[in-house]
Amino acid sequence: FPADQKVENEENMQLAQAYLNQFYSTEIEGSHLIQSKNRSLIDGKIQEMQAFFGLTVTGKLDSNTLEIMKTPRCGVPDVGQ
Amino acid sequence: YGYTLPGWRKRKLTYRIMNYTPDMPQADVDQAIQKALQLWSKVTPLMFTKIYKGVADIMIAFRTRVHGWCPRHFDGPLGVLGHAFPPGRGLGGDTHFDEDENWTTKNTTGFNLFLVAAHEFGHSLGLSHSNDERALMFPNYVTLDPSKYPLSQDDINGIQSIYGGLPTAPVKTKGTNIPHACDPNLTFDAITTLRREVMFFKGRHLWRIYYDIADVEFELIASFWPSLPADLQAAYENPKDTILVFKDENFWMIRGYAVLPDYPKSIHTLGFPRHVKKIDAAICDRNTRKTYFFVGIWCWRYDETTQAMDSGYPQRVVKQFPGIGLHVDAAFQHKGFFYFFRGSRQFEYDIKAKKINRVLRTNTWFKCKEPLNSSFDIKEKVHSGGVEILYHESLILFMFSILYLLKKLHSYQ
Repeated sequence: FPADQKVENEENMQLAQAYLNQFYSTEIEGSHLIQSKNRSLIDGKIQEMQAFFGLTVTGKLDSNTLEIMKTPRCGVPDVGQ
Repeated sequence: YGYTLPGWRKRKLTYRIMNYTPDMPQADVDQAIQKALQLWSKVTPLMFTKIYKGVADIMIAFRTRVHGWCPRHFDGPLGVLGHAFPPGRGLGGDTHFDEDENWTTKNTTGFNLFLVAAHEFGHSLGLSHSNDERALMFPNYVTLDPSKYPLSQDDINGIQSIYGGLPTAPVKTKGTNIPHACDPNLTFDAITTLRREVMFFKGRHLWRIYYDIADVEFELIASFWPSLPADLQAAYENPKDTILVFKDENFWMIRGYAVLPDYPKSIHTLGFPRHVKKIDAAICDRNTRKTYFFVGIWCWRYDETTQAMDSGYPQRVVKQFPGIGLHVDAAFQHKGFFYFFRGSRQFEYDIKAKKINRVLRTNTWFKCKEPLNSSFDIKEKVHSGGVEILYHESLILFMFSILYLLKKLHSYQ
Protein backbone atom coordinates (compact mmCIF):
# COMPACT_ATOMS: atom_id res chain seq x y z
CA PHE A 1 0.00 0.00 0.00
CA PRO A 2 1.52 3.36 -0.90
CA ALA A 3 1.91 5.84 1.96
CA ASP A 4 -0.72 8.53 2.15
CA GLN A 5 1.27 11.33 0.58
CA LYS A 6 -0.98 14.07 1.97
CA VAL A 7 -0.69 12.87 5.58
CA GLU A 8 3.06 12.43 5.20
CA ASN A 9 3.48 15.94 3.83
CA GLU A 10 1.46 17.38 6.71
CA GLU A 11 3.59 15.52 9.23
CA ASN A 12 6.75 16.77 7.58
CA MET A 13 5.49 20.32 7.59
CA GLN A 14 4.63 20.07 11.29
CA LEU A 15 8.10 18.76 11.97
CA ALA A 16 9.64 21.57 9.97
CA GLN A 17 7.56 24.19 11.78
CA ALA A 18 8.57 22.82 15.17
CA TYR A 19 12.22 22.73 14.07
CA LEU A 20 12.22 26.26 12.69
CA ASN A 21 10.44 27.59 15.79
CA GLN A 22 13.09 26.01 17.95
CA PHE A 23 16.23 26.95 16.04
CA TYR A 24 15.32 29.86 13.76
CA SER A 25 13.53 31.91 16.36
CA THR A 26 10.41 33.42 14.79
CA GLU A 27 7.25 31.73 16.04
CA ILE A 28 5.33 30.29 13.10
CA GLU A 29 1.68 29.54 13.86
CA GLY A 30 0.23 26.29 12.64
CA SER A 31 -3.43 27.23 12.23
CA HIS A 32 -4.95 26.42 8.82
CA LEU A 33 -6.53 29.87 8.61
CA ILE A 34 -3.23 31.74 8.67
CA GLN A 35 -1.12 29.07 7.03
CA SER A 36 -0.93 30.83 3.69
CA LYS A 37 0.29 34.04 5.40
CA ASN A 38 3.04 32.04 7.08
CA ARG A 39 4.07 30.27 3.93
CA SER A 40 6.61 32.81 2.75
CA LEU A 41 7.98 33.15 6.29
CA ILE A 42 8.49 29.38 6.47
CA ASP A 43 10.16 29.33 3.07
CA GLY A 44 12.48 32.13 4.15
CA LYS A 45 13.43 30.28 7.32
CA ILE A 46 13.97 27.04 5.39
CA GLN A 47 16.28 28.96 3.06
CA GLU A 48 18.19 30.33 6.03
CA MET A 49 18.53 26.85 7.48
CA GLN A 50 19.61 25.33 4.13
CA ALA A 51 22.26 28.01 3.68
CA PHE A 52 23.66 27.38 7.18
CA PHE A 53 23.96 23.63 6.57
CA GLY A 54 25.43 24.01 3.11
CA LEU A 55 22.39 22.45 1.42
CA THR A 56 21.01 23.58 -1.91
CA VAL A 57 18.95 26.64 -1.06
CA THR A 58 15.46 26.04 -2.47
CA GLY A 59 13.18 27.12 0.36
CA LYS A 60 11.41 23.79 -0.17
CA LEU A 61 11.20 20.94 2.27
CA ASP A 62 13.20 18.39 0.27
CA SER A 63 14.52 15.09 1.58
CA ASN A 64 18.03 16.39 2.46
CA THR A 65 16.55 19.24 4.47
CA LEU A 66 14.19 16.89 6.28
CA GLU A 67 17.03 14.50 7.04
CA ILE A 68 19.01 17.26 8.74
CA MET A 69 15.91 18.32 10.67
CA LYS A 70 15.34 14.78 11.93
CA THR A 71 18.94 14.29 13.13
CA PRO A 72 19.33 14.72 16.93
CA ARG A 73 21.03 18.00 17.72
CA CYS A 74 21.87 20.73 20.16
CA GLY A 75 19.05 22.92 21.44
CA VAL A 76 20.81 26.22 20.79
CA PRO A 77 19.63 28.34 17.81
CA ASP A 78 21.99 28.61 14.85
CA VAL A 79 21.64 32.38 14.77
CA GLY A 80 22.85 34.80 17.42
CA GLN A 81 20.26 37.14 18.93
CA TYR B 1 32.65 29.29 13.59
CA GLY B 2 30.68 31.93 15.41
CA TYR B 3 31.21 33.49 18.81
CA THR B 4 29.93 36.06 21.25
CA LEU B 5 32.34 38.51 22.84
CA PRO B 6 33.72 39.17 25.35
CA GLY B 7 33.33 35.60 26.64
CA TRP B 8 34.27 35.07 30.28
CA ARG B 9 36.30 37.95 31.68
CA LYS B 10 38.16 35.60 34.03
CA ARG B 11 40.28 32.61 33.12
CA LYS B 12 39.64 30.44 36.18
CA LEU B 13 36.12 29.05 35.95
CA THR B 14 34.19 26.77 38.29
CA TYR B 15 31.73 24.04 37.42
CA ARG B 16 29.30 22.01 39.47
CA ILE B 17 27.35 18.88 38.58
CA MET B 18 23.89 19.41 40.07
CA ASN B 19 22.54 15.90 39.48
CA TYR B 20 23.44 12.68 37.70
CA THR B 21 21.76 10.64 34.99
CA PRO B 22 20.75 7.13 36.05
CA ASP B 23 21.95 5.88 32.64
CA MET B 24 25.62 5.89 33.66
CA PRO B 25 27.74 5.35 36.77
CA GLN B 26 28.46 8.67 38.49
CA ALA B 27 32.21 8.22 38.06
CA ASP B 28 31.71 7.93 34.30
CA VAL B 29 29.64 11.14 34.25
CA ASP B 30 32.36 12.92 36.26
CA GLN B 31 35.01 11.68 33.87
CA ALA B 32 33.04 12.60 30.72
CA ILE B 33 32.44 16.14 32.02
CA GLN B 34 36.06 16.57 33.08
CA LYS B 35 37.37 15.30 29.74
CA ALA B 36 34.97 17.57 27.84
CA LEU B 37 36.20 20.64 29.73
CA GLN B 38 39.83 19.59 29.29
CA LEU B 39 39.37 19.63 25.52
CA TRP B 40 38.87 23.39 25.72
CA SER B 41 41.37 24.11 28.49
CA LYS B 42 44.12 22.43 26.47
CA VAL B 43 43.84 25.01 23.68
CA THR B 44 43.14 28.14 25.75
CA PRO B 45 44.38 29.79 28.96
CA LEU B 46 41.13 28.67 30.67
CA MET B 47 41.22 26.53 33.83
CA PHE B 48 38.29 24.64 35.32
CA THR B 49 37.76 23.73 38.96
CA LYS B 50 34.99 21.47 40.18
CA ILE B 51 32.97 22.63 43.19
CA TYR B 52 30.36 20.66 45.11
CA LYS B 53 28.17 23.40 46.60
CA GLY B 54 27.20 26.98 45.92
CA VAL B 55 26.93 28.72 42.57
CA ALA B 56 29.46 27.77 39.93
CA ASP B 57 30.06 29.58 36.66
CA ILE B 58 28.94 26.48 34.78
CA MET B 59 26.06 24.68 36.48
CA ILE B 60 25.50 21.28 34.89
CA ALA B 61 22.21 19.39 35.16
CA PHE B 62 20.16 16.60 33.61
CA ARG B 63 16.59 17.84 33.11
CA THR B 64 13.41 16.93 31.19
CA ARG B 65 10.75 18.86 29.24
CA VAL B 66 9.93 22.25 30.84
CA HIS B 67 12.49 22.65 33.61
CA GLY B 68 12.64 25.40 36.21
CA TRP B 69 13.06 28.93 34.90
CA CYS B 70 14.97 27.76 31.86
CA PRO B 71 13.56 29.50 28.78
CA ARG B 72 14.36 26.52 26.55
CA HIS B 73 12.44 23.29 26.92
CA PHE B 74 13.35 19.71 26.20
CA ASP B 75 11.30 17.56 23.90
CA GLY B 76 11.45 13.98 25.16
CA PRO B 77 13.56 11.28 23.49
CA LEU B 78 15.64 12.28 20.43
CA GLY B 79 15.26 15.76 18.92
CA VAL B 80 17.09 18.12 21.24
CA LEU B 81 19.87 16.52 23.30
CA GLY B 82 21.17 19.44 25.31
CA HIS B 83 21.61 23.17 25.45
CA ALA B 84 23.88 25.69 27.10
CA PHE B 85 23.97 29.44 27.65
CA PRO B 86 26.74 31.81 26.64
CA PRO B 87 28.99 33.34 29.32
CA GLY B 88 27.27 35.59 31.84
CA ARG B 89 25.59 35.74 35.23
CA GLY B 90 22.57 33.61 36.21
CA LEU B 91 21.88 31.06 33.50
CA GLY B 92 25.03 32.19 31.67
CA GLY B 93 27.40 29.27 31.15
CA ASP B 94 24.86 26.75 32.45
CA THR B 95 24.55 23.46 30.62
CA HIS B 96 21.55 21.15 30.58
CA PHE B 97 21.26 17.65 29.15
CA ASP B 98 17.92 16.08 28.21
CA GLU B 99 17.41 13.25 30.70
CA ASP B 100 14.95 11.62 28.29
CA GLU B 101 17.92 10.61 26.13
CA ASN B 102 19.93 7.47 26.70
CA TRP B 103 23.35 8.68 27.86
CA THR B 104 26.46 6.59 27.55
CA THR B 105 30.20 6.75 27.19
CA LYS B 106 30.39 3.37 25.52
CA ASN B 107 30.44 3.10 21.78
CA THR B 108 26.97 1.53 21.75
CA THR B 109 23.42 2.77 21.45
CA GLY B 110 22.68 6.10 23.03
CA PHE B 111 24.40 9.45 22.95
CA ASN B 112 27.97 9.90 24.01
CA LEU B 113 27.88 12.28 26.97
CA PHE B 114 31.49 13.33 26.46
CA LEU B 115 30.82 14.51 22.90
CA VAL B 116 27.56 16.30 23.71
CA ALA B 117 29.09 17.91 26.82
CA ALA B 118 32.15 19.04 24.86
CA HIS B 119 29.83 20.69 22.30
CA GLU B 120 27.67 22.34 24.99
CA PHE B 121 30.71 23.65 26.86
CA GLY B 122 31.70 25.32 23.61
CA HIS B 123 28.48 27.35 24.02
CA SER B 124 29.19 27.90 27.73
CA LEU B 125 32.49 29.48 26.72
CA GLY B 126 30.95 31.70 24.04
CA LEU B 127 30.95 29.75 20.78
CA SER B 128 27.82 29.51 18.65
CA HIS B 129 27.17 26.86 16.01
CA SER B 130 29.58 26.29 13.19
CA ASN B 131 28.43 25.29 9.71
CA ASP B 132 31.63 23.32 9.21
CA GLU B 133 30.50 19.68 9.27
CA ARG B 134 33.84 18.59 10.73
CA ALA B 135 33.54 20.93 13.69
CA LEU B 136 32.50 19.82 17.14
CA MET B 137 30.33 22.95 17.14
CA PHE B 138 28.32 21.70 14.15
CA PRO B 139 24.79 21.56 15.60
CA ASN B 140 23.88 17.98 14.64
CA TYR B 141 25.10 15.02 16.68
CA VAL B 142 27.71 12.91 14.92
CA THR B 143 29.18 9.79 16.49
CA LEU B 144 32.92 9.95 16.48
CA ASP B 145 35.63 7.34 16.56
CA PRO B 146 36.71 7.46 20.25
CA SER B 147 40.35 7.57 19.25
CA LYS B 148 39.77 10.66 17.12
CA TYR B 149 40.48 14.08 18.59
CA PRO B 150 37.06 15.81 18.59
CA LEU B 151 38.15 19.43 18.09
CA SER B 152 38.57 20.61 14.51
CA GLN B 153 40.78 23.51 13.49
CA ASP B 154 37.57 25.53 13.11
CA ASP B 155 36.72 24.90 16.80
CA ILE B 156 40.23 25.82 17.90
CA ASN B 157 40.24 28.98 15.80
CA GLY B 158 36.83 29.90 17.24
CA ILE B 159 37.72 29.49 20.89
CA GLN B 160 41.13 31.11 20.47
CA SER B 161 39.50 34.12 18.83
CA ILE B 162 37.81 34.72 22.20
CA TYR B 163 40.48 33.72 24.72
CA GLY B 164 43.72 33.48 22.75
CA GLY B 165 45.94 30.41 22.67
CA LEU B 166 47.77 28.62 25.42
CA PRO B 167 50.06 30.88 27.44
CA THR B 168 53.63 30.48 26.23
CA ALA B 169 55.47 28.24 28.65
CA PRO B 170 59.25 27.98 28.95
CA VAL B 171 60.44 25.40 26.45
CA LYS B 172 61.35 22.15 28.11
CA THR B 173 64.64 20.87 26.75
CA LYS B 174 63.50 17.29 27.24
CA GLY B 175 60.42 17.82 25.10
CA THR B 176 62.36 19.24 22.17
CA ASN B 177 65.14 16.67 22.16
CA ILE B 178 64.90 14.27 19.26
CA PRO B 179 66.42 10.94 20.25
CA HIS B 180 68.87 9.23 17.87
CA ALA B 181 68.49 5.56 17.11
CA CYS B 182 72.24 4.88 17.21
CA ASP B 183 73.18 7.02 20.18
CA PRO B 184 75.27 4.65 22.34
CA ASN B 185 73.67 6.12 25.44
CA LEU B 186 70.13 5.60 24.18
CA THR B 187 67.64 4.52 26.84
CA PHE B 188 63.98 3.67 26.41
CA ASP B 189 60.88 4.68 28.35
CA ALA B 190 58.91 1.58 27.38
CA ILE B 191 58.80 -1.19 24.79
CA THR B 192 56.01 -3.40 23.55
CA THR B 193 55.31 -5.85 20.79
CA LEU B 194 52.31 -5.10 18.58
CA ARG B 195 51.39 -8.10 16.45
CA ARG B 196 54.48 -8.50 14.21
CA GLU B 197 56.14 -5.30 15.29
CA VAL B 198 58.08 -3.98 18.25
CA MET B 199 57.57 -0.42 19.40
CA PHE B 200 60.24 1.41 21.38
CA PHE B 201 58.93 4.51 23.18
CA LYS B 202 61.12 7.50 24.00
CA GLY B 203 59.74 10.89 25.04
CA ARG B 204 57.27 12.03 22.39
CA HIS B 205 58.57 9.55 19.82
CA LEU B 206 58.62 5.88 19.02
CA TRP B 207 60.56 3.56 16.75
CA ARG B 208 58.79 0.66 15.05
CA ILE B 209 60.59 -2.39 13.78
CA TYR B 210 59.04 -5.32 11.95
CA TYR B 211 60.18 -8.89 12.42
CA ASP B 212 60.24 -9.54 8.67
CA ILE B 213 61.42 -6.19 7.33
CA ALA B 214 64.71 -4.41 7.92
CA ASP B 215 63.27 -0.90 8.03
CA VAL B 216 63.02 1.11 11.21
CA GLU B 217 60.36 3.78 11.35
CA PHE B 218 60.57 6.78 13.62
CA GLU B 219 57.34 8.61 14.41
CA LEU B 220 55.63 10.86 16.92
CA ILE B 221 53.48 8.91 19.38
CA ALA B 222 50.78 11.51 18.75
CA SER B 223 50.66 10.61 15.06
CA PHE B 224 49.20 7.23 16.04
CA TRP B 225 47.39 8.06 19.26
CA PRO B 226 46.84 11.81 19.71
CA SER B 227 45.27 11.39 23.13
CA LEU B 228 48.28 9.59 24.69
CA PRO B 229 50.75 11.58 26.79
CA ALA B 230 54.49 11.72 26.08
CA ASP B 231 57.08 10.07 28.34
CA LEU B 232 55.23 6.79 28.78
CA GLN B 233 56.71 4.55 31.45
CA ALA B 234 55.66 1.01 30.56
CA ALA B 235 53.85 -0.90 27.83
CA TYR B 236 52.97 -4.47 26.93
CA GLU B 237 50.85 -6.50 24.53
CA ASN B 238 48.33 -8.80 26.17
CA PRO B 239 47.04 -12.07 24.68
CA LYS B 240 43.82 -10.36 23.54
CA ASP B 241 45.54 -8.34 20.79
CA THR B 242 45.52 -5.22 22.92
CA ILE B 243 48.38 -3.10 24.17
CA LEU B 244 48.41 -1.35 27.51
CA VAL B 245 50.51 1.73 28.08
CA PHE B 246 51.27 3.25 31.45
CA LYS B 247 52.16 6.64 32.81
CA ASP B 248 52.15 7.47 36.51
CA GLU B 249 48.95 6.08 38.07
CA ASN B 250 47.10 5.78 34.74
CA PHE B 251 46.96 3.25 31.96
CA TRP B 252 45.38 3.26 28.51
CA MET B 253 44.24 0.31 26.45
CA ILE B 254 44.87 0.37 22.70
CA ARG B 255 43.52 -1.89 19.98
CA GLY B 256 45.16 -1.32 16.62
CA TYR B 257 45.28 2.41 16.22
CA ALA B 258 42.38 3.23 18.55
CA VAL B 259 42.67 4.11 22.22
CA LEU B 260 39.67 2.36 23.74
CA PRO B 261 36.97 4.52 25.34
CA ASP B 262 36.84 4.96 29.12
CA TYR B 263 40.61 5.19 29.41
CA PRO B 264 42.81 6.18 31.14
CA LYS B 265 42.02 4.06 34.18
CA SER B 266 43.87 3.88 37.45
CA ILE B 267 46.61 1.23 37.74
CA HIS B 268 45.04 0.33 41.08
CA THR B 269 42.12 -1.25 39.22
CA LEU B 270 44.65 -3.90 38.13
CA GLY B 271 45.27 -4.81 41.76
CA PHE B 272 48.26 -2.66 42.70
CA PRO B 273 48.31 -1.32 46.25
CA ARG B 274 47.77 2.41 46.76
CA HIS B 275 51.43 3.13 47.45
CA VAL B 276 52.40 2.11 43.90
CA LYS B 277 52.47 5.37 41.96
CA LYS B 278 54.03 4.24 38.69
CA ILE B 279 55.19 1.17 36.80
CA ASP B 280 58.69 0.98 35.33
CA ALA B 281 58.15 -1.84 32.84
CA ALA B 282 55.74 -4.61 31.90
CA ILE B 283 56.07 -7.81 29.90
CA CYS B 284 53.57 -10.54 29.09
CA ASP B 285 54.83 -14.10 28.73
CA ARG B 286 52.83 -15.38 25.76
CA ASN B 287 53.31 -19.01 26.79
CA THR B 288 51.97 -18.71 30.32
CA ARG B 289 49.68 -15.69 29.75
CA LYS B 290 51.22 -14.10 32.82
CA THR B 291 52.29 -10.46 32.87
CA TYR B 292 55.15 -9.21 35.00
CA PHE B 293 55.03 -5.62 36.22
CA PHE B 294 58.26 -4.06 37.43
CA VAL B 295 58.20 -1.40 40.12
CA GLY B 296 61.68 -0.54 41.40
CA ILE B 297 63.31 -3.75 42.65
CA TRP B 298 59.93 -5.46 42.97
CA CYS B 299 57.78 -7.28 40.48
CA TRP B 300 54.13 -8.26 40.45
CA ARG B 301 52.62 -11.06 38.36
CA TYR B 302 49.21 -10.65 36.74
CA ASP B 303 47.18 -13.51 35.33
CA GLU B 304 45.70 -12.43 31.99
CA THR B 305 43.19 -15.29 32.07
CA THR B 306 41.68 -14.59 35.49
CA GLN B 307 42.40 -10.84 35.17
CA ALA B 308 43.83 -10.73 38.69
CA MET B 309 47.19 -10.38 40.41
CA ASP B 310 48.76 -13.68 41.44
CA SER B 311 49.14 -14.21 45.16
CA GLY B 312 52.63 -14.32 46.61
CA TYR B 313 53.63 -11.10 44.89
CA PRO B 314 55.36 -8.67 44.88
CA GLN B 315 58.65 -10.51 44.78
CA ARG B 316 62.11 -9.08 44.39
CA VAL B 317 63.05 -8.89 40.69
CA VAL B 318 66.28 -10.74 41.46
CA LYS B 319 64.34 -13.66 42.94
CA GLN B 320 62.02 -13.95 39.95
CA PHE B 321 64.73 -13.31 37.36
CA PRO B 322 68.14 -14.21 38.80
CA GLY B 323 70.78 -11.92 37.32
CA ILE B 324 68.39 -8.99 36.87
CA GLY B 325 68.85 -7.37 40.23
CA LEU B 326 68.08 -3.71 39.87
CA HIS B 327 65.17 -1.83 38.33
CA VAL B 328 64.11 -2.37 34.71
CA ASP B 329 63.35 0.49 32.27
CA ALA B 330 61.55 -1.57 29.64
CA ALA B 331 61.05 -5.16 28.51
CA PHE B 332 59.58 -7.28 25.74
CA GLN B 333 59.49 -10.89 24.58
CA HIS B 334 60.90 -12.16 21.29
CA LYS B 335 61.42 -15.75 20.12
CA GLY B 336 61.07 -17.10 23.65
CA PHE B 337 63.60 -14.73 25.19
CA PHE B 338 62.83 -11.82 27.47
CA TYR B 339 64.77 -8.66 26.66
CA PHE B 340 65.26 -6.43 29.68
CA PHE B 341 66.54 -2.85 29.27
CA ARG B 342 68.29 -0.83 31.93
CA GLY B 343 70.15 2.37 31.02
CA SER B 344 72.13 1.83 27.84
CA ARG B 345 72.30 -1.95 28.31
CA GLN B 346 70.04 -4.76 27.22
CA PHE B 347 69.90 -8.26 28.75
CA GLU B 348 68.78 -11.20 26.64
CA TYR B 349 67.22 -13.47 29.24
CA ASP B 350 66.50 -17.18 28.93
CA ILE B 351 63.34 -17.64 30.95
CA LYS B 352 63.62 -21.44 31.02
CA ALA B 353 67.24 -21.53 32.17
CA LYS B 354 66.62 -18.44 34.33
CA LYS B 355 69.86 -16.79 33.31
CA ILE B 356 71.18 -13.93 31.21
CA ASN B 357 72.20 -15.17 27.78
CA ARG B 358 73.87 -12.02 26.43
CA VAL B 359 74.42 -8.40 27.40
CA LEU B 360 73.94 -6.00 24.49
CA ARG B 361 73.61 -2.32 23.69
CA THR B 362 70.02 -1.07 23.78
CA ASN B 363 69.94 -0.20 20.10
CA THR B 364 70.92 -3.54 18.52
CA TRP B 365 67.40 -3.70 17.09
CA PHE B 366 68.07 -0.68 14.91
CA LYS B 367 70.86 -2.27 12.84
CA CYS B 368 73.38 0.44 13.67
CA LYS B 369 76.92 0.01 12.33
CA GLU B 370 79.40 -1.21 14.92
CA PRO B 371 81.30 0.12 16.72
CA LEU B 372 78.77 2.64 17.89
CA ASN B 373 79.79 6.15 18.61
CA SER B 374 78.01 9.32 19.46
CA SER B 375 78.59 10.80 16.01
CA PHE B 376 75.71 8.67 14.79
CA ASP B 377 77.64 6.90 12.04
CA ILE B 378 74.81 5.48 9.99
CA LYS B 379 73.11 7.19 7.11
CA GLU B 380 69.66 8.38 7.96
CA LYS B 381 67.18 9.51 5.38
CA VAL B 382 64.36 11.69 6.61
CA HIS B 383 61.12 11.66 4.73
CA SER B 384 57.51 12.19 5.74
CA GLY B 385 58.47 12.46 9.35
CA GLY B 386 60.17 9.11 9.45
CA VAL B 387 63.76 7.93 9.52
CA GLU B 388 64.68 5.01 7.36
CA ILE B 389 67.91 3.27 8.14
CA LEU B 390 69.84 2.37 5.02
CA TYR B 391 72.16 -0.20 6.49
CA HIS B 392 70.71 -2.96 4.35
CA GLU B 393 71.23 -1.06 1.14
CA SER B 394 74.95 -0.81 1.95
CA LEU B 395 75.06 -4.52 2.77
CA ILE B 396 73.41 -5.46 -0.53
CA LEU B 397 75.87 -3.23 -2.44
CA PHE B 398 78.78 -4.88 -0.61
CA MET B 399 77.52 -8.37 -1.48
CA PHE B 400 77.10 -7.43 -5.13
CA SER B 401 80.69 -6.14 -5.19
CA ILE B 402 82.00 -9.47 -3.84
CA LEU B 403 79.92 -11.42 -6.36
CA TYR B 404 81.25 -9.23 -9.15
CA LEU B 405 84.87 -9.79 -8.07
CA LEU B 406 84.33 -13.57 -7.81
CA LYS B 407 82.84 -13.61 -11.29
CA LYS B 408 85.83 -11.68 -12.67
CA LEU B 409 88.26 -14.05 -10.98
CA HIS B 410 86.37 -17.03 -12.40
CA SER B 411 86.51 -15.56 -15.95
CA TYR B 412 90.32 -15.05 -15.66
CA GLN B 413 90.76 -18.69 -14.61
